[in-house]
Amino acid sequence: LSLTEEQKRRIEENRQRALARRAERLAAKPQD
Amino acid sequence: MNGLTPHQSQVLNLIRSYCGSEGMSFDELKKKLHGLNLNTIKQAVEFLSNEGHIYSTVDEDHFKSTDAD
Repeated sequence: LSLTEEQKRRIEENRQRALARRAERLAAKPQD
Repeated sequence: MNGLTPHQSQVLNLIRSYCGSEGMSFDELKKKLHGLNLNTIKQAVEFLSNEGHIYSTVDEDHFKSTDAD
């Protein structure tokens, strides 16, 4: 399946948002 | 293991193992986890998404893992 430029842009945006969320969650976790 | 339940880990590993550019579809997840309750799969997907482990791709039914690439 080949993706359109619009789909690629949307996927990359979602990926960046998820990475930011992941970093937030990790920062909020208590460290050992 | 890494703060995830066994079901969440299972869902994450399946999504992570998928190589297609559009990500793994929810239908495919259901097929691969046929022994698992549909709600359990939905909850695992929601949790993993909220935690930033996975994200939706071409629509809200396809997912990729943030640590896939």
